Amino acid sequence: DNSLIRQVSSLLRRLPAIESEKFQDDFL
Amino acid sequence: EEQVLIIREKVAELYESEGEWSKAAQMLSGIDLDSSMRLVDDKFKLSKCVQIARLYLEDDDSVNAEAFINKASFLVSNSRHEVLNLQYKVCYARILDLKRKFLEAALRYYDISQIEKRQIGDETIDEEALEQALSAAVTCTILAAAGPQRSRVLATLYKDERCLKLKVYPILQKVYLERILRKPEIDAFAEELKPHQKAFLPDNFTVLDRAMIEHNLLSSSKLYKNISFDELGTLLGIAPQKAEKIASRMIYEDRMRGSIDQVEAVIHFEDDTEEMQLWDQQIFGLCQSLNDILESMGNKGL
Amino acid sequence: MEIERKQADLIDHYVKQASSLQGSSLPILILEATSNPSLFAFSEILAVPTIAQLEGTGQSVYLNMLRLFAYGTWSDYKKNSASLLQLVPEQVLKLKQLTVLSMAETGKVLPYDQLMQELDVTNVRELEDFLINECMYAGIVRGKLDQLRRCFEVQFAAGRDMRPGQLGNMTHILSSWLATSDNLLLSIQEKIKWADTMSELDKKQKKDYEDKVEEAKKLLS
Repeated sequence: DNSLIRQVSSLLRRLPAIESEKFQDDFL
Repeated sequence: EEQVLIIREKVAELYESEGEWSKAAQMLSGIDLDSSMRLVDDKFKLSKCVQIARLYLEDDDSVNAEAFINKASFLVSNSRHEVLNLQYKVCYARILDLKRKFLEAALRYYDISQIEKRQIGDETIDEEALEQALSAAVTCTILAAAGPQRSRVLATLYKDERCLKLKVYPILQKVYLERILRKPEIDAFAEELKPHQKAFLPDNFTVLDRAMIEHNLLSSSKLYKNISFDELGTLLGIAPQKAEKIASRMIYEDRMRGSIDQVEAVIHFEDDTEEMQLWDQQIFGLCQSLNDILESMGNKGL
Repeated sequence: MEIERKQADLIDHYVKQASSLQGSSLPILILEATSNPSLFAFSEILAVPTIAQLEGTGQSVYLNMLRLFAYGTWSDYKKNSASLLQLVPEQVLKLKQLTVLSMAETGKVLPYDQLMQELDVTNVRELEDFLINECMYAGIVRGKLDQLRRCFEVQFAAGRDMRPGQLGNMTHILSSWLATSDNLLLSIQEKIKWADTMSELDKKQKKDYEDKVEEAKKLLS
């Protein structure tokens, strides 16, 4: 199903959820 | 006094027929409504106050009009006369509008636009008048200073189907969606405004300028992490100094989060959310999208 | 997924039309679909048999155009423009929007220089206006423009049509995401178990300690 595939493709692009340096510091 | 009253009303009528609104109002103002010499009933007092206020408003004289509307406000609460009450409401909304209390004016215009009856006394309320009140409500809301209450009124108006027909709808939509308004759109909107809504404020910005720049700054803060004032000036179609001045005031008044680096001439828009919160939001959004996909797979029987 | 909802009806409309049309009306349909401002997905139309039958005919150039919009970018068009049809402005705009979606597949931070090169844009203002008006306000991407670092941070981008061979990669990413999530859940459960054990131990130690204190008190008294 092409629409689902596009949605999954868009979803995967949101990974990783966050990757800013500031986040690394806060997370650690 | 009776004879004076009749003469004054006649002369006022003549002034009115010649479009001398303030003179007609002054003529009627000379009637002593609180005379101890004769009994004047509240309905008559109310009708005169409203009539005088309406005449002054024909000349956009909100100060004198307000004096009589204030007098009328003591009488209107006990009044059963719907026509007078409606006229009072319209006067009051227009006075707030003239005094640039835009959000209060918008709420009253909106209230007037929602009148259900189409016949009040011997007055017929036509759709066009209601549409005008609705349009005035939208215009005043757009001109009001950005803030949570304005956002609530914007949402109410945006969701009101009747607004779709208004000429001002495209602007309402962009303002509600927090989208940047470009100069051609602002100029088109300016054509619909009344003189006092384009008047210059003490800080040498017009009411419209300030409302539009504030709106565009907030819209920009949704799109940018940071932007140079030169670029911001180009984006908003204004001088960079003007953008900086209004941005600094909005930050100071806590109506926009951010900081200004004057050396680099850059504004940094701060996102309120902490990184960890942002992480949570992103994960929440991810799970939401995942659910959407699983749901549509379910709907397709996969 | 908003964008998918919006374009679902459009896709159905063009697929139905493509299925019922023949011959010279198909190119018109392809031109219409690739110019429609609200349509960003073309693989369903590509899959219609009557469209696939254009292959090898005098109208295969339209089939190539549809493929370009399903999988290609503005650079692809420029590289092959000799063998492709001239695009109308609406198509140029759409292909550039699709190019941003393709770039968003490669990373979440898109440098302005790369964007300007890929989109044939000469200055920052023009690039930002394009990203604001034609991408973010069109609902196909969401993100933040960072002028100082000259980059566009993408928070959301609509999915493009799946190019042949991409499915394996997607399956791989999904599997590793699943594995990571499973491992994460496992390690969270282990942590919880460890915490429980430690708290049990802690309680036991505390009790032993209190017993010893009691004993010492008895001895003293």
